[in-house]
Amino acid sequence: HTKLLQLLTTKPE
Amino acid sequence: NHQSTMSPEEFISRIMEAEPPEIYLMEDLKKPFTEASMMMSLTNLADKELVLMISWAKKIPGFVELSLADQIHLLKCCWLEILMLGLMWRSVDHPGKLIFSPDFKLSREEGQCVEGIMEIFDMLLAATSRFRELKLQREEYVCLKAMILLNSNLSTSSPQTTEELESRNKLLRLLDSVIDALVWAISKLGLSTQQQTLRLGHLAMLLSHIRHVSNKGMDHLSNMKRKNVVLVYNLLLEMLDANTSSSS
Repeated sequence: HTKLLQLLTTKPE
Repeated sequence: NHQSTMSPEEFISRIMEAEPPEIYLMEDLKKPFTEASMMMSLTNLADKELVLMISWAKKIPGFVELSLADQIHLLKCCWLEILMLGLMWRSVDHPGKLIFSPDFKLSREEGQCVEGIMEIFDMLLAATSRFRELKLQREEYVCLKAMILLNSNLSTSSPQTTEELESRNKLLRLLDSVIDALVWAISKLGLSTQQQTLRLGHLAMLLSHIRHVSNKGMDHLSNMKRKNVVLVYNLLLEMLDANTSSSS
């Protein structure tokens, strides 16, 4: 997993 | 498709709320700069800003409803333009200076220590001056930033799957919304109809300058990386590689 993909797919806290 | 039913006023208020917080470099800057120290500060700040940019994009109404492939592609295409427009906005009231962050401000002359960067600083300062002359408003600024994101990649290949086609259609409707929002923001300024049209044109034309400076900046950064002046890592590396590998 790339960092960009990871940031895009994590739900906002 | 809630964004199509959203009024321009509501759309603008949503993208105003999406604005990232002010970011600090938080480094002890040793002056005078060296080529390596300035590049390191610039790339450290860019990397921090990129993380916030992803959160910002996700708050643009409708963005997360695009396909993940489109979301990734758009961000990879426009990230440096978005960083540069943000820099111009922060610098708009400081002629001759580039306000990278409240604790990292550079004058044009300080660009001398990095080979090839003064040319880019001058282009950034010139576009910033245009925004100053136009008295760019915050509402217009947030619309322009969203426009850059959504307009960054008009894919040449026609959509193959239903998902791709739906995402492409959503993207086009989102662009309609953001143009409507910018037109609405301009209409609030008390200008004649003709002056409003001219303003819209001038603002839109500035986006092509920003694309140009971004391309120059991308080349510069990849050269600095190739010559080992600066170590590019993390999210910034990923975003830079997306541009350099596709162009070579």
